[in-house]
Amino acid sequence: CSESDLGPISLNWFEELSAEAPP
Amino acid sequence: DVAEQLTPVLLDGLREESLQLVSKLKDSSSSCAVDVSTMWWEAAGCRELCVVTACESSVSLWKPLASDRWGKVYTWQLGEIPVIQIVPLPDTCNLVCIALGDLEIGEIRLLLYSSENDSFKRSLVKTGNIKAVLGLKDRRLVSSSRTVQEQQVEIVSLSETGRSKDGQTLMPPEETVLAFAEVEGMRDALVGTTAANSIVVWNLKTGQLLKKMHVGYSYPASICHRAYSDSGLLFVVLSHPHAKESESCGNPAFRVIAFNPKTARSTGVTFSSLPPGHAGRYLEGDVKEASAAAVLTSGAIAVWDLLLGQCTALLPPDPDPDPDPDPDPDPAGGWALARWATTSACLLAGQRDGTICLYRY
Repeated sequence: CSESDLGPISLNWFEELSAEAPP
Repeated sequence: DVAEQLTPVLLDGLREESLQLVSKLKDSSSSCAVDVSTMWWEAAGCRELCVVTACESSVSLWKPLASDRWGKVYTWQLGEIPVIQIVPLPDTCNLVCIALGDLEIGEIRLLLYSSENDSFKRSLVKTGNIKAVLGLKDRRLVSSSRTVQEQQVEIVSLSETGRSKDGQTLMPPEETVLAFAEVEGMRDALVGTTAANSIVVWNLKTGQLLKKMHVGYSYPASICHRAYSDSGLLFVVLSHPHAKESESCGNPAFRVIAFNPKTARSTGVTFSSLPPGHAGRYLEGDVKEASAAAVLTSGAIAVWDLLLGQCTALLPPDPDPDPDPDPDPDPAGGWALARWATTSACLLAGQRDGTICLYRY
């Protein structure tokens, strides 16, 4: 799969989603 | 003779990956196996990988003896509520959980061995209308349960002596969670699959619900078995008990899907379909590392390499034909359970009569 199919990929997705999600 | 009869059918010339019958165990006091698993058992300074078998009213612990034989160490006799499943606790010793209930799980109990006073015990961990349960690393147990108004997703920590310590709740999604999988290599990440065919991701440390991602409409009621993160993608192994056969994918039992958790977009990586010409569908199964095993409605067990998406071995439905055939044989006789031991090197295959066969894979 290419990045364009899945959108921008982040290696730190877990930390970034944890910072964005409601507590 | 028995080993010869049980030699699995190999497909597509993948002869290096096959199943070899190592041993059989049969509980003479029970007629039907509900579940089978493995657990580490340490007594008198000796640590061994043991087999745990469950029938509706009891759970037995079996230790390896010489010459690939097994000896029953202990049987926990349980009450009137039937055992539904064994819930192994990874990386623990002398502890195993079981789920009991009628149709749905009503309680979870812990069965344990205390080496201090050489005794077998049991304790109640949780009661409720429990929809899913999974043993996690570090002696933790996660479960989803429903009341009329709301869903609770809870982590219970267990001590070495089995006593429950303080629990922690995770933010529940709107839909009922039907299965859980730890994200390998990420201690604080957990995924679940829901009744509305979504993947949800939690932060176990904070209890946050981080993301909900839809699996798609083609494969309803997906069940997650395994998850790992690599190169910024979340790879999830799903089984599809209700998948419909299609021309492009055959009859898929398992799929590996890559999700981008940042965008919730996904793409299929591999399909593991029923062997060509094999009628029926997936009934129940287990995944360990890159190996998947499933009981099919035909009564056969199929084994796949998930990375190749290829069936590598098949145990036929009637592995041990009765020399004096039953005049009214069960058309879907044969295998009822397929579980990996703590590694994918050993498959535990349960027959309908309660016999458990151990295969080297």
